[in-house]
Amino acid sequence: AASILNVTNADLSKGVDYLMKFGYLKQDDRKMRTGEELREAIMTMQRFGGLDETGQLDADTLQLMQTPRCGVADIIGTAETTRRKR
Amino acid sequence: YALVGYYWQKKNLTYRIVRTTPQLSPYVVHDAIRRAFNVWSDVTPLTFTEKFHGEADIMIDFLWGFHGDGNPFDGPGNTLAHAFFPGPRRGGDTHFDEEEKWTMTKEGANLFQVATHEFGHALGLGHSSEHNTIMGPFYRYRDPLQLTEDDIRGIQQLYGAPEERRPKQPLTPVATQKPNFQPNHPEHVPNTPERPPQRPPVHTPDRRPHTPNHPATPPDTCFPSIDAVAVIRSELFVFKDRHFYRYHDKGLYPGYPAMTSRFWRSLPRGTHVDAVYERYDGKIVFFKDAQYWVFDGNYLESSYPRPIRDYGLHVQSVDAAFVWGHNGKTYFFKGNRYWRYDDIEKKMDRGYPKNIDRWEGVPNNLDGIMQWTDGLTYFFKGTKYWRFNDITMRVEEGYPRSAPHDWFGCRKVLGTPNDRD
Repeated sequence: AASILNVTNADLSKGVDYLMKFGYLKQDDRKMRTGEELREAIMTMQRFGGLDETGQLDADTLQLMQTPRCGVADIIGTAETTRRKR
Repeated sequence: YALVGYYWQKKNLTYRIVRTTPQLSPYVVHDAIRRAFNVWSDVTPLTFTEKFHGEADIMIDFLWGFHGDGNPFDGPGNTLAHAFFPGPRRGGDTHFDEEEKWTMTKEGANLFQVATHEFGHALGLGHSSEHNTIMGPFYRYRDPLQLTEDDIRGIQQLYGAPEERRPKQPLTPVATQKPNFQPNHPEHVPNTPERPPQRPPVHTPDRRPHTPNHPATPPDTCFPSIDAVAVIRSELFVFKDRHFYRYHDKGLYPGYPAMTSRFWRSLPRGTHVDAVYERYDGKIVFFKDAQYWVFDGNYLESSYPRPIRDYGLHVQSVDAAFVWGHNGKTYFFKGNRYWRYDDIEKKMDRGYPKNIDRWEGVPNNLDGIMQWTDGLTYFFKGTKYWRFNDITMRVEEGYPRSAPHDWFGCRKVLGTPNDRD
């Protein structure tokens, strides 16, 4: 996935953590996740942040992930539901 | 906008601030929280009442790290706060990360603005994917903060539009409410514009453009002294003789000064007031001689005026009154003495009055005192003012300074023999 998205493994890892934390990705096994799911999650997050929906973990997107924000998940019903099941 | 499927099934909600942050005075925190709720109550039929004990619908707290709700804070930066959606027990509760730099400015995290966003969650809104909305997930300082159409549509989807009711918070010039207002009436202030004062924007005082119809000659604000000063809804109000002057951060509002007894009717006409302060619950309290009046906005509460001995003040009048953010108590000053009153317990604290010299560097016979939005306390007397440091308990170096010049928009520095020229 890192090579597809053209990012380092560290940035990918941080990005995925962020996307899971705020509900863009389900908190299930990372190995079961497709590149397309990841790209869609990034695009949704970019929409919330007012960025171009490239689906790439580009510099603007990584920067957005550092922006101060609210701790409530952006997408309710994915990460939240999963957490409740556990 | 996004609705999460939960909403309050009642319109009158309560909130309680469990802890404030030491980074801001308690007064400033309470004021910021109250104003944040007002943003939502202005566009819905909801009301929010602060409780000081026991359980409230929305419990507000400043916490850090793991704090027992399964959603730990992450230290400075990134996550600033979170809130729970409406429901029993934890529902509606709102937590602010104590490790953020909380401010009331554009630096750090502006508490009023973050609280406004979080209360949107506490009322049932999720994050909006519409850019620039208050309910967007990313923090961005706004000047001024205003709900967008998207935010308003979202909240009104849950609770509807505001019902016709007596306005509680806005301070509206009386002139705009009176269709028979006569600008040339002898009671009207000589230097007000020929048109009735326009309604100042509620909660958005700092970006109002000056109207082209405003008279070219500005009012004289080089007061040799003032009668009272107060911060009401985070705006500066100065009272002098029969009039009051209302300021935003760039100067005097157009249409001011206005006559005090026309705005807050039921106050004695044609005279001055001694002291004014905004109480913890947003009510505005006026003192004149041995009586006091309590207003909700500009509506007099029933059974007022009352004698100031209700407060335990056995004097004929007070010089100044203010709420000290350092401890949230209300202070009254008269001559060289001061009293400390607990407005929540409704009783004078023991051991008062005390001598004013405990406020090191502050003079006797003050004209007014206020705690500004920077959390600092300012004492006014004559043309001078003193800035007081709550930590060292003394007046800061470099004071007194010229109050008309620094605060009231007077271009001259008063205090010289020919200062009125």
